[in-house]
Amino acid sequence: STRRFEETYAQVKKNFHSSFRVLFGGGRAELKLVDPDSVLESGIDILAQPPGKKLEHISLLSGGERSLVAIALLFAVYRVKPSPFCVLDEIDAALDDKNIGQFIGMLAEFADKSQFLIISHNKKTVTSATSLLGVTMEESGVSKLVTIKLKNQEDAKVHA
Amino acid sequence: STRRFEETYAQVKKNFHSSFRVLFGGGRAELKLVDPDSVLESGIDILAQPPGKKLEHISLLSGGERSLVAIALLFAVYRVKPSPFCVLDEIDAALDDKNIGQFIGMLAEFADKSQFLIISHNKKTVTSATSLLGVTMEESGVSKLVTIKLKNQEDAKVHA
Amino acid sequence: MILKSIELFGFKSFADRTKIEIRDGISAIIGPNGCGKSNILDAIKWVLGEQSTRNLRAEKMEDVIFAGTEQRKALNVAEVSLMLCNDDNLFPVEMSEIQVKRRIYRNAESEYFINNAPAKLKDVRELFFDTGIGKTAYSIMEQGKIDAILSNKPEDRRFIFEEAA
Amino acid sequence: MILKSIELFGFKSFADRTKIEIRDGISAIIGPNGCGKSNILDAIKWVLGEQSTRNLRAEKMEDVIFAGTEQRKALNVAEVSLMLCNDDNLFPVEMSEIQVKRRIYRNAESEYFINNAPAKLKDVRELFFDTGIGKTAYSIMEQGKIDAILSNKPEDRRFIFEEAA
Ligand SMILES: Nc1ncnc2c1ncn2[C@@H]1O[C@H](COP(=O)(O)OP(=O)(O)OP(=O)(O)O)[C@@H](O)[C@H]1O
Ligand SMILES: Nc1ncnc2c1ncn2[C@@H]1O[C@H](COP(=O)(O)OP(=O)(O)OP(=O)(O)O)[C@@H](O)[C@H]1O
Ligand SMILES: [Mg+2]
Ligand SMILES: [Mg+2]
Repeated sequence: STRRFEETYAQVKKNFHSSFRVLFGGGRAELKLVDPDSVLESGIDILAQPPGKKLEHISLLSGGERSLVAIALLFAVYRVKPSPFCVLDEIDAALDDKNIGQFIGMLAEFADKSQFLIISHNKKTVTSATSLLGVTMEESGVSKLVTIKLKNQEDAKVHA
Repeated sequence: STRRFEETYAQVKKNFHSSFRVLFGGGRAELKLVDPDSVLESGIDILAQPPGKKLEHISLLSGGERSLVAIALLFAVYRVKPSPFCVLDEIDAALDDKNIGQFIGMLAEFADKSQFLIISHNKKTVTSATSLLGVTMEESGVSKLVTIKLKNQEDAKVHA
Repeated sequence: MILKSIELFGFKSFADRTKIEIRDGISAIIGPNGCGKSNILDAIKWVLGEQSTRNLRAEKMEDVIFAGTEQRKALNVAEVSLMLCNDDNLFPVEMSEIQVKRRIYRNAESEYFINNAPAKLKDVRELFFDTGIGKTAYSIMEQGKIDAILSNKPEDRRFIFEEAA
Repeated sequence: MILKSIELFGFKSFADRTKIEIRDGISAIIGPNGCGKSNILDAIKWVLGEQSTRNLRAEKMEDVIFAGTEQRKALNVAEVSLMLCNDDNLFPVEMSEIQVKRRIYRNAESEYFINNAPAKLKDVRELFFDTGIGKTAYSIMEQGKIDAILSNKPEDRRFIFEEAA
């Protein structure tokens, strides 16, 4: 079990470094066991160095940088064992336009392997989707689904 | 001291109810002392009823609804004792377009009493500002200020 | 495609029976604040067997039943069904299509159904065991929780253990 | 207008001396992720006397000194100045303009200055006492902390006490 953990951990570590570099366009990131002698109980520290900056503990990074690091880790674990479907709720909330582009670029790579349900308020994220599920509350407090055609062609068919 | 607390609390309570109604366009909200007999040590529960919905504990509200309730409380306290300047860091992150409009509408009411520094990625929030301070990192890891004219007229003057 | 549809009835703000067809690729769920998007995520966790009310933004399990509005009375039962495709034999069963359903009445325990036959929570868990659905590290990422992935506490890095398990 | 300008030098990512003129009304601070916007907020908290490194997203106080990049060496001192207008006699002093400055060298304690005269932290606190600046409930709202206002724990509702105080 320690052995399986170490193999998985090694893979996640490697994927994390590479997905970080793709999302940040450079730099590097590392996972580090707090207690390498007690692998199954140890915490894991995360160090990140955005391009041009210094390697530091992620607690010093900005809100958006932390979100992007978390997304790198999410996809790193995902590559080890992709789940058939994945639901992500507003994980792009802290990202600026450029980083939203980076995020949806990486998401596109996984879209053929799994189904993704992405909840988002961001226009860029939403227009990159292959289908749209609109939720409204025409009647206060009661949710209703509307199907929306992409390219701003709302046909408001109600699924009920 | 208990008496001053109770007076302040009563004012905040009243302001909270009214700012909630303005931001949500209706409904009602209440502050409630968990332990009314031990006013100075008691926790305060917050109940909210968005228009048409049921009065419930705020833990059941959505991310955006919670942000708007927090903004209502922030302004409620603010009205009791306005501070000369106020710095708000991305408090609009979870709000949809309509609620951003509500937020900046209320902000405008206080703009003549105090100076506000609003950090935001949202175009609607940013274009409602009276002046713009742009921060960039031309050189990796080194922050620099750029003055930007509103109405998308970037003149990139560097304050250094 | 594995997930074909999600059907909600009486679950949180979904007072009316609502069937959500899911296509391949990336589906964006959009709508104004408070309209019910995160409730759909809660419904998926719930039907997969979520036992922690805190993880469902509720205090007791019956809080997931539609509580009524100014115009409508509360309902007494909540139900969520997941329709799954088994053409690739991902699930350890014969059928090519699987329906998993969970239902709760007020003041009662949850009931589970697999293809409409009564089942126990452990049957649902066994059905999904080793498919990577639901319990897999971060396959369901709640609103506001993205930062928690970065916690270095051992208990928060469940992902490594579940992957290795 | 009370706040005229903020000047940062060697504070976090502000390696170069940077003076930010603040006008009346609503100023929006914009820029890409990680460019330094929240660092400006940290600078304001810091010069007003913030003692908790956690509230500054730092582990030790000298973490606020520019730590260098791949191209530049680290600096050894951080300094932040606030320029305030006293025309309305908000502050208990004679001058119509007040400069508050905080400086820290590596391996040393913070130094404070009021109009360039050395001062103690308690002098700075007395200067701002009863003006509603900084310590006032929610006059400085950090990124990601808006939800914390809603906590019902007594210790988190400091706002009521500080208003009543
Ligand atoms: N049992 C219930 N009965 C009726 N309504 C409920 C129930 N539980 C939750 N709700 C309502 O559902 C709404 C929250 O829905 P949800 O969290 O899905 O919103 P959202 O679309 O994700 O919004 P946001 O964009 O702000 O995150 C709340 O207004 C809440 O009152
Ligand atoms: N002592 C320091 N020396 C050099 N750089 C530092 C120091 N402390 C913090 N930084 C850098 O400042 C950056 C964070 O800046 P800040 O939090 O202000 O970003 P931001 O503009 O608010 O971004 P976001 O939009 O993502 O919230 C980080 O990249 C961090 O590496
Ligand atoms: Mg939500
Ligand atoms: Mg920030």
